[in-house]
Amino acid sequence: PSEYAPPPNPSADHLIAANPFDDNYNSISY
Amino acid sequence: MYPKGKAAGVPSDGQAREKLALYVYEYLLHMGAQKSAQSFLSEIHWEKNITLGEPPGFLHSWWCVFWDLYCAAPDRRETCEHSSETKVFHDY
Amino acid sequence: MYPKGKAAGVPSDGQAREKLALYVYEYLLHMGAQKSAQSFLSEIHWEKNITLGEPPGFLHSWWCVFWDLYCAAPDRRETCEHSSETKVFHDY
Repeated sequence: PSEYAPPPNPSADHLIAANPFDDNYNSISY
Repeated sequence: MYPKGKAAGVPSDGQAREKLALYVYEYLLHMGAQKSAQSFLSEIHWEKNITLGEPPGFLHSWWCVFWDLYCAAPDRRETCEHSSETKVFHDY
Repeated sequence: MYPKGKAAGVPSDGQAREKLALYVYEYLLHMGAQKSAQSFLSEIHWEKNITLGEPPGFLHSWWCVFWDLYCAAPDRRETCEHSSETKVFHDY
């Protein structure tokens, strides 16, 4: 992948494509 | 927005790239491009458990607002279609 | 930003969807996900010619600015990393 590619090890094992403007976004447990 | 080259060192950059990849993956699936979505994960070496948001997904929703605002900008609104809300937003 | 449901009828929506597909294709190629990019075009039955922008492409560049601004918002900046430029932008 290129230098701009996302980090190969994301910050969590379970990623949730939630809307970051949702009120409970930060409390969503990964 | 940033002095030339500074953009590369923006502290939120790593998280931004991770989020964008996640929302692009979600967008591909909501667009019905399943093969492309699976191929994308393997080409960026992500073997992760991913939960999607509601269709059409955040990237599509965010982009449509962004594009509407882009089209309603004073120096573009004569040539680009845009909503009345975004025109008011700019003028405000 | 729009009254409930209005977002569906935004005049720039059709153009926004086409632009997003174009910039996602560009993003996939610049990320090194060639197979995913080709599969995407065929799965959405895209027939038009595409000229790429410079790496990393428009979507990646604008998303990083957006995400940095999102992280620098007053109610998020304590927990999210962000650049000094976007903090000044918010405070201004």
